[in-house]
Amino acid sequence: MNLFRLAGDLSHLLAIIILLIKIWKTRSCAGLSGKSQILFALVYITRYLDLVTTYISLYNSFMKVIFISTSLATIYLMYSKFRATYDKNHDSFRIEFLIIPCVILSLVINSNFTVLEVLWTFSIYLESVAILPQLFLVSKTGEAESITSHYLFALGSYRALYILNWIYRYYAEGHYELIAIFAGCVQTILYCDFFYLYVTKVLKGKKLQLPA
Amino acid sequence: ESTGEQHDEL
Repeated sequence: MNLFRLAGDLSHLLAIIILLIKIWKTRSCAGLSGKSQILFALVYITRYLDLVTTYISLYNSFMKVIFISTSLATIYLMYSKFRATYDKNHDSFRIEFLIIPCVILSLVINSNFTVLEVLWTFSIYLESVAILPQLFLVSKTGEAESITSHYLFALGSYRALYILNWIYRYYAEGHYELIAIFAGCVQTILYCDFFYLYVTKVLKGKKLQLPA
Repeated sequence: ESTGEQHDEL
């Protein structure tokens, strides 16, 4: 564990907490993509199956349980408890266009052709693009509430911090996982446009509004 | 080195 990775994990955790608080306090999931949340739940479930086969550390197991349970809780809030506020019409991204290529890619490019390893690889690929339905929703409505922007910023920062962690681990431990590094870079690049808008608008107290 | 089966990151 190094500082970059810890900061990345905490940023990831913060994103999820921000999201849950936003939904709970406003009693609404307006402006949020349920499809992205379904993809994230799929990511955590397929990646953390090793929870039952491999013990790494208490921290590791604890975080995995938190990520799986909070993502399921988010889906419950969006699709059941606060369903009436869910912006279904704008959340029209076709997630099969993301899931199917990720399935194929994970079957073709993986480091070991075993069930757990292919599912892990699938989750890495899927995570890199799982935010697209949310970004699509923001681009369709043309704006995002500031709390949603904070959520996106924390979520995007997590993988960017992991890139620093991978650079550190490569030099300090000689450890690297090419699949995770490649997908993590793709993931971070997808947030770049948003990061720019966040810094130039949201941090200056303005609402995140896309140029017309 | 890539560890293959064991992934220690989240």
